Amino acid sequence: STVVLCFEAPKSFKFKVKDGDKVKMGQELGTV
Amino acid sequence: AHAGGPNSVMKWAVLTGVTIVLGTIILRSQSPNGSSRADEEEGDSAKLKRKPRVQIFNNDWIFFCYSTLPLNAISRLWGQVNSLDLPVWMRPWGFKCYSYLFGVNLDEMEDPDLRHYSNLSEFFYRNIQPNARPIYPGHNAIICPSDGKVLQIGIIDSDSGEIEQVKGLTYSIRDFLGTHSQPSVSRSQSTVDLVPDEEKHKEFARVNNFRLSDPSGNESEHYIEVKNEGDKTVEESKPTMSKTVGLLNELSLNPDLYGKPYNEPKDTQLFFAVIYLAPGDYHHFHSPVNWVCKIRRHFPGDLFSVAPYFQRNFPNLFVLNERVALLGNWKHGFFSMTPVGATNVGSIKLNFDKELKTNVKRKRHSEPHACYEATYGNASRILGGMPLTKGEELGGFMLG
Repeated sequence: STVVLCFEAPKSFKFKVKDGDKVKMGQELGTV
Repeated sequence: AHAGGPNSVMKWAVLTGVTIVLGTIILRSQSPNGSSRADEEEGDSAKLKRKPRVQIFNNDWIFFCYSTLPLNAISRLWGQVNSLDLPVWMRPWGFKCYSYLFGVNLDEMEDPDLRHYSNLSEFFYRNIQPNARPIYPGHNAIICPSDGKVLQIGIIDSDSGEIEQVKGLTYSIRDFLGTHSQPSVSRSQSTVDLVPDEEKHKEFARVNNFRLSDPSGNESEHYIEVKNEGDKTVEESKPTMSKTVGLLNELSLNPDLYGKPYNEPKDTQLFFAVIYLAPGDYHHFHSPVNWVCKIRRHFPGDLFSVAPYFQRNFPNLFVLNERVALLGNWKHGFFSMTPVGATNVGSIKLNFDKELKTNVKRKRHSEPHACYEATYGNASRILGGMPLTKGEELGGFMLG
Protein backbone atom coordinates (compact mmCIF):
# COMPACT_ATOMS: atom_id res chain seq x y z
CA SER A 1 0.00 0.00 0.00
CA THR A 2 1.04 3.59 -0.58
CA VAL A 3 0.16 7.03 0.71
CA VAL A 4 0.58 9.98 -1.68
CA LEU A 5 0.60 13.57 -0.41
CA CYS A 6 0.04 16.46 -2.84
CA PHE A 7 0.04 19.87 -1.20
CA GLU A 8 0.58 23.55 -1.78
CA ALA A 9 3.29 25.28 0.22
CA PRO A 10 5.44 28.40 0.01
CA LYS A 11 8.47 28.04 -2.26
CA SER A 12 10.62 28.02 0.89
CA PHE A 13 9.29 24.54 1.78
CA LYS A 14 12.11 22.00 2.15
CA PHE A 15 11.83 18.21 2.38
CA LYS A 16 13.78 16.71 5.30
CA VAL A 17 13.79 13.21 3.77
CA LYS A 18 15.01 11.89 0.43
CA ASP A 19 14.07 9.02 -1.91
CA GLY A 20 14.74 5.63 -0.36
CA ASP A 21 14.63 6.79 3.29
CA LYS A 22 12.82 4.53 5.78
CA VAL A 23 10.41 6.73 7.76
CA LYS A 24 8.20 6.36 10.83
CA MET A 25 4.78 7.96 11.27
CA GLY A 26 5.18 11.30 13.08
CA GLN A 27 8.70 11.94 11.79
CA GLU A 28 9.33 15.31 10.11
CA LEU A 29 8.76 15.03 6.34
CA GLY A 30 9.49 18.66 5.56
CA THR A 31 9.01 22.19 6.79
CA VAL A 32 8.27 25.65 5.47
CA ALA B 1 0.21 -36.37 -34.14
CA HIS B 2 0.87 -39.09 -36.68
CA ALA B 3 0.57 -41.75 -34.03
CA GLY B 4 -2.68 -40.21 -32.72
CA GLY B 5 -4.31 -40.34 -36.14
CA PRO B 6 -6.37 -37.72 -38.03
CA ASN B 7 -8.65 -36.53 -35.20
CA SER B 8 -5.71 -35.40 -33.04
CA VAL B 9 -4.35 -33.42 -36.01
CA MET B 10 -7.81 -31.84 -36.25
CA LYS B 11 -7.69 -31.00 -32.52
CA TRP B 12 -4.30 -29.30 -32.86
CA ALA B 13 -5.45 -27.32 -35.88
CA VAL B 14 -8.59 -26.08 -34.07
CA LEU B 15 -6.61 -25.19 -30.93
CA THR B 16 -4.01 -23.25 -32.90
CA GLY B 17 -6.68 -21.45 -34.90
CA VAL B 18 -8.61 -20.42 -31.76
CA THR B 19 -5.41 -19.14 -30.12
CA ILE B 20 -4.53 -17.01 -33.14
CA VAL B 21 -8.05 -15.58 -33.39
CA LEU B 22 -8.20 -14.80 -29.64
CA GLY B 23 -4.75 -13.23 -29.72
CA THR B 24 -5.73 -11.02 -32.65
CA ILE B 25 -8.94 -9.89 -30.91
CA ILE B 26 -7.05 -9.03 -27.72
CA LEU B 27 -4.36 -7.17 -29.68
CA ARG B 28 -6.95 -5.20 -31.62
CA SER B 29 -8.92 -4.36 -28.47
CA GLN B 30 -5.76 -2.99 -26.90
CA SER B 31 -4.60 -0.93 -29.86
CA PRO B 32 -5.97 2.67 -29.79
CA ASN B 33 -7.21 2.81 -33.40
CA GLY B 34 -8.86 -0.56 -33.00
CA SER B 35 -11.56 0.98 -30.85
CA SER B 36 -15.01 0.69 -32.39
CA ARG B 37 -17.38 3.62 -33.00
CA ALA B 38 -19.29 2.79 -29.80
CA ASP B 39 -16.07 3.20 -27.87
CA GLU B 40 -15.78 6.76 -29.12
CA GLU B 41 -18.96 7.65 -27.20
CA GLU B 42 -17.48 6.21 -23.99
CA GLY B 43 -16.61 8.71 -21.26
CA ASP B 44 -13.06 9.90 -20.75
CA SER B 45 -12.75 7.54 -17.83
CA ALA B 46 -12.99 4.49 -20.10
CA LYS B 47 -10.49 5.99 -22.56
CA LEU B 48 -8.35 6.97 -19.61
CA LYS B 49 -8.43 3.39 -18.37
CA ARG B 50 -7.72 1.92 -21.82
CA LYS B 51 -4.88 4.33 -22.55
CA PRO B 52 -2.73 3.12 -19.64
CA ARG B 53 -3.44 -0.50 -20.58
CA VAL B 54 -2.21 0.22 -24.09
CA GLN B 55 0.91 1.64 -22.53
CA ILE B 56 1.17 -1.48 -20.37
CA PHE B 57 0.78 -3.60 -23.48
CA ASN B 58 3.30 -1.53 -25.39
CA ASN B 59 5.46 -1.60 -22.37
CA ASP B 60 5.81 -5.25 -21.70
CA TRP B 61 4.09 -8.58 -22.19
CA ILE B 62 4.53 -9.35 -18.50
CA PHE B 63 2.44 -6.35 -17.49
CA PHE B 64 -0.07 -7.05 -20.21
CA CYS B 65 -0.67 -10.59 -18.94
CA TYR B 66 -0.53 -9.36 -15.33
CA SER B 67 -3.18 -6.71 -16.03
CA THR B 68 -5.62 -9.37 -17.26
CA LEU B 69 -5.61 -11.18 -13.88
CA PRO B 70 -8.76 -10.78 -11.69
CA LEU B 71 -6.75 -8.99 -8.99
CA ASN B 72 -9.74 -7.46 -7.18
CA ALA B 73 -11.32 -10.89 -6.76
CA ILE B 74 -7.97 -12.34 -5.67
CA SER B 75 -7.66 -9.52 -3.13
CA ARG B 76 -11.12 -10.20 -1.69
CA LEU B 77 -10.36 -13.91 -1.48
CA TRP B 78 -7.03 -13.10 0.23
CA GLY B 79 -8.94 -11.03 2.78
CA GLN B 80 -11.53 -13.73 3.43
CA VAL B 81 -8.88 -16.42 3.89
CA ASN B 82 -6.92 -14.22 6.31
CA SER B 83 -10.06 -13.43 8.28
CA LEU B 84 -10.58 -17.09 9.18
CA ASP B 85 -9.97 -17.45 12.93
CA LEU B 86 -6.84 -19.41 13.82
CA PRO B 87 -6.75 -21.95 16.68
CA VAL B 88 -5.32 -20.27 19.79
CA TRP B 89 -2.32 -22.63 20.02
CA MET B 90 -1.32 -21.69 16.45
CA ARG B 91 -1.40 -17.89 16.86
CA PRO B 92 1.86 -17.14 18.76
CA TRP B 93 4.20 -19.07 16.53
CA GLY B 94 2.21 -18.24 13.38
CA PHE B 95 2.39 -14.48 13.95
CA LYS B 96 6.03 -14.76 15.08
CA CYS B 97 6.82 -16.48 11.79
CA TYR B 98 5.04 -13.69 9.85
CA SER B 99 6.92 -11.09 11.96
CA TYR B 100 10.24 -12.77 11.21
CA LEU B 101 9.51 -12.88 7.46
CA PHE B 102 8.30 -9.26 7.18
CA GLY B 103 10.24 -7.51 9.96
CA VAL B 104 7.35 -6.69 12.29
CA ASN B 105 8.43 -4.96 15.53
CA LEU B 106 6.45 -6.92 18.15
CA ASP B 107 7.77 -4.83 21.08
CA GLU B 108 5.76 -1.72 20.17
CA MET B 109 2.36 -3.43 19.91
CA GLU B 110 -0.39 -2.04 22.11
CA ASP B 111 -1.53 -5.59 22.98
CA PRO B 112 1.58 -7.79 23.05
CA ASP B 113 -0.34 -11.03 23.71
CA LEU B 114 -0.44 -12.68 20.27
CA ARG B 115 -3.25 -15.04 21.31
CA HIS B 116 -5.62 -12.06 21.38
CA TYR B 117 -5.45 -11.63 17.60
CA SER B 118 -7.91 -14.15 16.20
CA ASN B 119 -6.59 -14.02 12.60
CA LEU B 120 -3.90 -12.48 10.40
CA SER B 121 -6.19 -9.60 9.36
CA GLU B 122 -6.50 -8.48 12.97
CA PHE B 123 -2.78 -8.87 13.54
CA PHE B 124 -2.06 -6.92 10.31
CA TYR B 125 -4.29 -4.07 11.50
CA ARG B 126 -2.73 -4.04 15.00
CA ASN B 127 -2.41 -0.87 17.05
CA ILE B 128 0.90 0.33 18.49
CA GLN B 129 1.57 2.04 21.81
CA PRO B 130 0.66 5.76 21.56
CA ASN B 131 4.16 6.86 22.63
CA ALA B 132 5.80 4.59 20.05
CA ARG B 133 5.56 7.35 17.43
CA PRO B 134 6.33 10.83 18.83
CA ILE B 135 4.77 13.58 16.65
CA TYR B 136 7.31 16.13 15.42
CA PRO B 137 6.07 19.50 16.83
CA GLY B 138 7.00 22.31 14.33
CA HIS B 139 4.03 24.57 13.52
CA ASN B 140 5.06 24.73 9.85
CA ALA B 141 6.22 21.13 9.63
CA ILE B 142 4.54 18.30 7.74
CA ILE B 143 4.99 14.88 9.37
CA CYS B 144 5.08 11.45 7.72
CA PRO B 145 1.50 10.16 7.66
CA SER B 146 2.61 6.52 8.02
CA ASP B 147 5.53 4.15 8.46
CA GLY B 148 7.23 3.11 5.26
CA LYS B 149 9.80 4.03 2.68
CA VAL B 150 9.96 7.31 0.78
CA LEU B 151 9.74 6.34 -2.89
CA GLN B 152 9.44 9.73 -4.51
CA ILE B 153 9.34 13.37 -3.45
CA GLY B 154 9.32 16.47 -5.60
CA ILE B 155 7.54 19.47 -7.09
CA ILE B 156 4.50 19.17 -9.34
CA ASP B 157 4.90 21.09 -12.59
CA SER B 158 2.01 23.59 -12.57
CA ASP B 159 1.90 23.68 -16.37
CA SER B 160 1.50 19.97 -17.04
CA GLY B 161 0.20 18.96 -13.59
CA GLU B 162 2.37 15.88 -13.79
CA ILE B 163 3.76 13.90 -10.86
CA GLU B 164 6.93 11.89 -11.34
CA GLN B 165 6.29 8.21 -10.57
CA VAL B 166 9.99 7.65 -11.15
CA LYS B 167 12.51 9.26 -13.49
CA GLY B 168 10.90 9.50 -16.90
CA LEU B 169 7.60 7.95 -15.82
CA THR B 170 4.87 10.42 -14.83
CA TYR B 171 1.13 10.45 -14.18
CA SER B 172 -1.27 13.36 -14.19
CA ILE B 173 -2.46 14.88 -10.93
CA ARG B 174 -5.83 15.51 -12.61
CA ASP B 175 -6.25 11.80 -13.31
CA PHE B 176 -4.92 10.88 -9.88
CA LEU B 177 -7.03 13.23 -7.72
CA GLY B 178 -9.88 13.68 -10.18
CA THR B 179 -11.44 16.98 -11.19
CA HIS B 180 -14.81 18.38 -10.24
CA SER B 181 -15.92 18.36 -13.88
CA GLN B 182 -14.89 14.80 -14.72
CA PRO B 183 -17.59 12.53 -16.20
CA SER B 184 -19.58 9.92 -14.24
CA VAL B 185 -19.11 11.16 -10.70
CA SER B 186 -21.67 10.11 -8.12
CA ARG B 187 -21.90 12.72 -5.37
CA SER B 188 -23.10 12.39 -1.81
CA GLN B 189 -23.02 14.46 1.36
CA SER B 190 -21.34 12.79 4.28
CA THR B 191 -23.78 12.40 7.18
CA VAL B 192 -21.13 13.18 9.77
CA ASP B 193 -22.34 16.06 11.92
CA LEU B 194 -19.84 17.76 14.19
CA VAL B 195 -21.90 20.89 14.80
CA PRO B 196 -21.86 20.35 18.62
CA ASP B 197 -18.05 20.81 18.55
CA GLU B 198 -18.24 24.23 16.88
CA GLU B 199 -16.51 25.98 19.80
CA LYS B 200 -13.58 23.56 19.45
CA HIS B 201 -13.50 24.23 15.70
CA LYS B 202 -13.35 27.98 16.30
CA GLU B 203 -10.21 27.40 18.39
CA PHE B 204 -8.84 25.06 15.69
CA ALA B 205 -9.41 27.75 13.05
CA ARG B 206 -7.83 30.47 15.20
CA VAL B 207 -4.71 28.44 15.96
CA ASN B 208 -4.28 27.56 12.28
CA ASN B 209 -5.23 30.94 10.82
CA PHE B 210 -8.17 29.42 8.97
CA ARG B 211 -10.83 31.79 7.66
CA LEU B 212 -14.20 30.75 9.16
CA SER B 213 -17.08 30.15 6.81
CA ASP B 214 -19.92 32.58 7.50
CA PRO B 215 -22.24 31.32 10.30
CA SER B 216 -25.00 30.43 7.86
CA GLY B 217 -22.69 27.64 6.78
CA ASN B 218 -22.28 28.93 3.23
CA GLU B 219 -18.88 28.31 1.82
CA SER B 220 -16.88 31.46 2.16
CA GLU B 221 -14.33 31.82 -0.55
CA HIS B 222 -11.45 29.46 0.07
CA TYR B 223 -9.09 32.21 0.88
CA ILE B 224 -6.56 31.05 3.42
CA GLU B 225 -5.44 34.01 5.47
CA VAL B 226 -1.84 33.26 6.26
CA LYS B 227 -0.39 35.60 8.87
CA ASN B 228 3.27 36.01 8.07
CA GLU B 229 4.93 36.32 11.46
CA GLY B 230 5.75 40.01 11.99
CA ASP B 231 5.06 41.44 8.59
CA LYS B 232 1.72 42.15 6.87
CA THR B 233 -0.74 39.36 6.21
CA VAL B 234 -1.06 38.03 2.71
CA GLU B 235 -4.52 39.63 2.63
CA GLU B 236 -3.01 43.10 2.36
CA SER B 237 -0.90 42.04 -0.58
CA LYS B 238 -3.78 40.88 -2.81
CA PRO B 239 -2.76 37.46 -4.21
CA THR B 240 -2.02 37.43 -7.91
CA MET B 241 -3.54 34.47 -9.70
CA SER B 242 -0.56 32.27 -10.51
CA LYS B 243 -0.52 29.24 -12.82
CA THR B 244 -1.23 26.94 -9.90
CA VAL B 245 -4.66 28.38 -9.22
CA GLY B 246 -6.19 27.01 -12.43
CA LEU B 247 -4.97 23.54 -11.60
CA LEU B 248 -6.25 23.80 -8.03
CA ASN B 249 -9.66 24.98 -9.13
CA GLU B 250 -9.88 22.08 -11.56
CA LEU B 251 -8.84 19.61 -8.89
CA SER B 252 -10.63 20.55 -5.82
CA LEU B 253 -13.49 22.96 -5.53
CA ASN B 254 -16.27 23.30 -8.01
CA PRO B 255 -17.29 26.98 -7.76
CA ASP B 256 -21.00 26.36 -8.29
CA LEU B 257 -21.00 23.37 -5.97
CA TYR B 258 -18.66 24.15 -3.14
CA GLY B 259 -18.40 27.90 -3.03
CA LYS B 260 -16.19 30.48 -4.69
CA PRO B 261 -13.10 29.54 -6.68
CA TYR B 262 -9.93 28.83 -4.86
CA ASN B 263 -7.79 31.89 -4.21
CA GLU B 264 -4.31 31.23 -3.09
CA PRO B 265 -1.65 33.17 -1.28
CA LYS B 266 1.15 34.28 -3.55
CA ASP B 267 4.46 32.47 -4.27
CA THR B 268 3.42 28.91 -3.50
CA GLN B 269 4.20 25.68 -5.31
CA LEU B 270 2.67 22.20 -5.44
CA PHE B 271 4.77 19.45 -3.82
CA PHE B 272 4.26 15.68 -3.61
CA ALA B 273 5.59 12.79 -1.56
CA VAL B 274 5.01 9.03 -2.11
CA ILE B 275 5.44 6.67 0.88
CA TYR B 276 5.33 2.90 0.33
CA LEU B 277 4.23 0.68 3.26
CA ALA B 278 5.84 -2.78 3.33
CA PRO B 279 3.82 -5.81 4.54
CA GLY B 280 5.48 -5.70 7.99
CA ASP B 281 4.86 -1.99 8.61
CA TYR B 282 2.29 -0.52 10.98
CA HIS B 283 -0.60 0.00 8.55
CA HIS B 284 -2.58 2.87 10.05
CA PHE B 285 -2.21 6.35 8.56
CA HIS B 286 -2.39 9.64 10.45
CA SER B 287 -2.94 13.28 9.60
CA PRO B 288 0.32 14.92 8.40
CA VAL B 289 -0.78 18.48 9.36
CA ASN B 290 -3.66 20.42 10.88
CA TRP B 291 -6.05 20.73 7.96
CA VAL B 292 -9.71 20.72 6.90
CA CYS B 293 -10.77 17.89 4.60
CA LYS B 294 -13.62 19.04 2.32
CA ILE B 295 -13.96 16.33 -0.31
CA ARG B 296 -13.40 12.58 -0.46
CA ARG B 297 -13.11 10.98 -3.92
CA HIS B 298 -13.14 7.17 -4.01
CA PHE B 299 -11.86 5.71 -7.30
CA PRO B 300 -12.82 2.02 -7.48
CA GLY B 301 -9.98 0.77 -9.67
CA ASP B 302 -7.68 -2.18 -10.08
CA LEU B 303 -5.49 -3.55 -7.33
CA PHE B 304 -2.12 -3.97 -8.91
CA SER B 305 0.84 -4.42 -6.60
CA VAL B 306 2.47 -1.09 -5.68
CA ALA B 307 5.78 -2.69 -4.69
CA PRO B 308 8.77 -0.55 -5.72
CA TYR B 309 9.41 -2.79 -8.77
CA PHE B 310 5.91 -2.03 -10.12
CA GLN B 311 6.19 1.66 -9.26
CA ARG B 312 9.40 1.78 -11.31
CA ASN B 313 8.04 -0.05 -14.32
CA PHE B 314 4.24 0.04 -14.47
CA PRO B 315 3.09 3.25 -16.20
CA ASN B 316 0.10 5.08 -14.70
CA LEU B 317 -0.02 2.60 -11.83
CA PHE B 318 -1.44 5.21 -9.44
CA VAL B 319 -4.13 6.23 -11.88
CA LEU B 320 -5.29 2.64 -12.33
CA ASN B 321 -5.31 1.47 -8.71
CA GLU B 322 -8.19 1.78 -6.25
CA ARG B 323 -7.61 4.85 -4.10
CA VAL B 324 -9.33 7.37 -1.84
CA ALA B 325 -8.34 11.00 -2.48
CA LEU B 326 -8.92 13.36 0.47
CA LEU B 327 -8.89 17.00 -0.63
CA GLY B 328 -8.96 20.13 1.48
CA ASN B 329 -6.72 22.89 2.71
CA TRP B 330 -4.16 23.69 5.37
CA LYS B 331 -2.71 27.02 6.49
CA HIS B 332 -0.60 27.39 3.35
CA GLY B 333 -3.27 26.40 0.83
CA PHE B 334 -4.39 23.21 -0.93
CA PHE B 335 -3.72 19.90 0.81
CA SER B 336 -4.50 16.33 -0.25
CA MET B 337 -3.70 12.88 1.06
CA THR B 338 -4.42 9.76 -0.97
CA PRO B 339 -4.13 6.20 0.35
CA VAL B 340 -3.67 3.86 -2.66
CA GLY B 341 -4.72 0.21 -2.32
CA ALA B 342 -2.82 -2.84 -3.58
CA THR B 343 -3.55 -6.52 -4.17
CA ASN B 344 -3.01 -7.63 -0.56
CA VAL B 345 -4.57 -4.52 0.99
CA GLY B 346 -7.61 -3.58 -1.05
CA SER B 347 -9.54 -2.29 1.94
CA ILE B 348 -8.92 1.36 2.77
CA LYS B 349 -10.61 2.43 5.98
CA LEU B 350 -11.44 6.02 7.06
CA ASN B 351 -12.31 6.45 10.74
CA PHE B 352 -14.41 9.54 10.00
CA ASP B 353 -16.28 8.21 6.99
CA LYS B 354 -18.18 5.01 7.73
CA GLU B 355 -19.98 5.19 4.39
CA LEU B 356 -16.76 4.51 2.48
CA LYS B 357 -16.51 0.90 1.27
CA THR B 358 -13.59 -0.07 -0.97
CA ASN B 359 -12.78 -3.26 -2.90
CA VAL B 360 -16.43 -4.27 -3.15
CA LYS B 361 -17.54 -6.57 -5.96
CA ARG B 362 -18.76 -4.35 -8.79
CA LYS B 363 -21.94 -5.34 -10.66
CA ARG B 364 -20.98 -6.74 -14.07
CA HIS B 365 -21.43 -4.32 -16.98
CA SER B 366 -22.40 -1.46 -14.67
CA GLU B 367 -21.17 1.93 -15.81
CA PRO B 368 -17.72 2.03 -14.18
CA HIS B 369 -18.10 5.16 -12.04
CA ALA B 370 -14.98 7.29 -12.46
CA CYS B 371 -15.33 8.15 -8.78
CA TYR B 372 -17.67 8.33 -5.80
CA GLU B 373 -17.38 11.78 -4.28
CA ALA B 374 -18.53 12.78 -0.79
CA THR B 375 -18.35 16.29 0.62
CA TYR B 376 -17.89 17.07 4.32
CA GLY B 377 -19.24 20.61 4.20
CA ASN B 378 -21.89 19.85 6.82
CA ALA B 379 -19.40 18.20 9.19
CA SER B 380 -18.49 21.60 10.58
CA ARG B 381 -20.46 24.61 9.35
CA ILE B 382 -17.86 27.18 10.32
CA LEU B 383 -14.92 25.26 8.85
CA GLY B 384 -16.83 23.91 5.85
CA GLY B 385 -15.26 20.48 6.21
CA MET B 386 -13.77 17.85 8.52
CA PRO B 387 -11.12 19.32 10.88
CA LEU B 388 -8.14 16.93 11.17
CA THR B 389 -5.30 17.58 13.61
CA LYS B 390 -1.64 16.65 13.04
CA GLY B 391 -0.89 13.11 14.26
CA GLU B 392 -4.59 12.15 14.57
CA GLU B 393 -5.25 8.61 13.30
CA LEU B 394 -7.37 8.83 10.12
CA GLY B 395 -7.72 5.14 9.24
CA GLY B 396 -5.65 2.45 7.63
CA PHE B 397 -5.18 -0.35 5.13
CA MET B 398 -6.75 -3.73 5.86
CA LEU B 399 -6.09 -7.09 4.23
CA GLY B 400 -8.33 -8.02 1.30
